[in-house]
Amino acid sequence: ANGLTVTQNQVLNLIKACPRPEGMNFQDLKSQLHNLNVSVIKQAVDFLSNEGHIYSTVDDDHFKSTDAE
Amino acid sequence: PGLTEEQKKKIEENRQKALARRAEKLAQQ
Repeated sequence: ANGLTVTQNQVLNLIKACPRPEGMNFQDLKSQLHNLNVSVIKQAVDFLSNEGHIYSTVDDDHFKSTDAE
Repeated sequence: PGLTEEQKKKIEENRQKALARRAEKLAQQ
């Protein structure tokens, strides 16, 4: 409904749900989406970042959602 | 420990850039 794939929504929802001020790190995404290939997760992160749904925080491995707040 | 002021500033800058990208993408639709 929001134009995102199932994987993109899974990644976005995990990032949205992360309460830490620095956001969710890629390692946590990998462990929570252990059924998915790392490159597939990376592609989803890149897409979401490019579309402005998420952004990197303290470094290129931590992400927050623009939908939060 | 929490974030430093510098980290908070960087995060806010990145958030603003992402919001601008989001607005741009929505405008293209």
